[in-house]
Amino acid sequence: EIPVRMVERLSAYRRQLRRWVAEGRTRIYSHELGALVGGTPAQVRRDLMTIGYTGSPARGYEATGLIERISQLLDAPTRQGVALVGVGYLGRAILNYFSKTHPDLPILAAFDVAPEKIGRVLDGCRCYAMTELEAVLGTQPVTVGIVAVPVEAAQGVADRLIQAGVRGLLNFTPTRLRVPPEVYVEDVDIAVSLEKVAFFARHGAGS
Amino acid sequence: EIPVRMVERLSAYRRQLRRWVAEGRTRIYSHELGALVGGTPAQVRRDLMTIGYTGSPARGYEATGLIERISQLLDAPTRQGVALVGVGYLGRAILNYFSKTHPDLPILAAFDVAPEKIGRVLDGCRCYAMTELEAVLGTQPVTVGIVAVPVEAAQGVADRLIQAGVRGLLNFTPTRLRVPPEVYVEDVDIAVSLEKVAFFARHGAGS
Ligand SMILES: NC(=O)c1ccc[n+]([C@@H]2O[C@H](COP(=O)([O-])OP(=O)(O)OC[C@H]3O[C@@H](n4cnc5c(N)ncnc54)[C@H](O)[C@@H]3O)[C@@H](O)[C@H]2O)c1
Ligand SMILES: NC(=O)c1ccc[n+]([C@@H]2O[C@H](COP(=O)([O-])OP(=O)(O)OC[C@H]3O[C@@H](n4cnc5c(N)ncnc54)[C@H](O)[C@@H]3O)[C@@H](O)[C@H]2O)c1
Repeated sequence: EIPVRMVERLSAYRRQLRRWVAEGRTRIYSHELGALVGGTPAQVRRDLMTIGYTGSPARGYEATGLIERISQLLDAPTRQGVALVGVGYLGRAILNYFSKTHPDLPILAAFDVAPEKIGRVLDGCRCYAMTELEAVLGTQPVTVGIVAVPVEAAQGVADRLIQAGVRGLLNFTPTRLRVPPEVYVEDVDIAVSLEKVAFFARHGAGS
Repeated sequence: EIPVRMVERLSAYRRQLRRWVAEGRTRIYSHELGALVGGTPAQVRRDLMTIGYTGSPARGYEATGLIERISQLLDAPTRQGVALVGVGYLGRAILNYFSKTHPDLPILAAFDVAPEKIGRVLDGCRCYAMTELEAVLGTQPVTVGIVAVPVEAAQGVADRLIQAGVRGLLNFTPTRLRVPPEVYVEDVDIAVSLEKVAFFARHGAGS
């Protein structure tokens, strides 16, 4: 049983390790990874021991080996994908971003109700009508849904995604989605992040 | 010295308390707030004791009083605002969202380099040219900057915001900003949240 916060840290370590490797680095130290997530070198060492990866205090960790080990844990054995519902300003920003960063989780399909968006291919991703949701998810290995629709449509969209087999939701709408216990939901709220930044901007950079 | 994670929790409690009060509720229990942030009732009680607010196990906490107490801590004594730099897909989604949710931190000004955006008023917020950044920030109480520009422009934008007096940055670009020690930076990365959701979608809903 891996705690939610640890999965978050491992994902952030891997993202940064990939950047360092692209810059030509081969060994990384626990204090560098710690600084990345606002944690301590001891927490990094604990995280990496939990996933069975050890380094040495003098020589640090071997970067590509560590990326592989984290990927074994984080990535699905078979190709998994994401469905995006709502291709407005936020949806377009997400498609634009993912088309450039090639994450391990490709956005396989997008859905919207606006006629002028349906049938278009945006940043390499096809936008389908909401009426096609079940049919498209029946043919694609989608396990995660991104909810980027207006708040009044959010619960209805979540219900349909779950009905079609999705087991994880990334919710951008300012409402709490009611889901069955086997579905994992993560709320993203920029307002909470902004309040945190403003607090530490006034009180000196936090821990 | 309040830890970063606690500020995040307090902000999330307040957001949800406001919704419950709008629905007509007057008393809230620690297990309800705990469930909101994936924490325990004991952690909620510890958080609220740290800010000097107590309830009773039988009757819970009085909601409007608790909102006021959290606001005294989180909000600035004088009106503070935010500057948004980069009014593309993501910038527009942020302006659209904040124009509807009236947070305690208003977006006072937006900046971009694209001629067709400069001088327009989008969702109640004026878009200025980047050449006007210092002049506009000299007249508005801006302490936080949102960086929503293409990655290659990010560091330059951060430097100018800091030079103009901003002490907190919310960074959406996939690069680590180099800032002086008195500046607080928070990186937002949807890819990390998505990987976490996908992990728990496969392994059953997390803790
Ligand atoms: N969490 C945050 O910090 C944050 C930040 C920005 C936006 N948001 C939220 O994200 C959501 C999207 O924001 P936006 O700026 O992109 O809005 P938008 O209005 O630009 O886009 C919404 C899109 O959803 C589509 N849509 C409407 N009803 C639908 C339905 N029933 N099924 C499928 N598609 C539907 C619309 O056609 C449109 O393309 C909103 O709920 C907004 O509050 C949250
Ligand atoms: N962190 C995440 O999860 C996430 C998600 C989506 C997008 N993003 C990132 O957010 C940023 C914006 O994404 P987008 O989809 O809105 O891109 P976009 O290209 O639609 O918008 C960028 C805007 O910045 C403006 N701009 C360019 N150079 C500038 C400069 N020097 N000063 C001021 N403005 C400038 C452009 O004119 C444009 O309006 C990108 O860096 C993208 O990678 C991150």
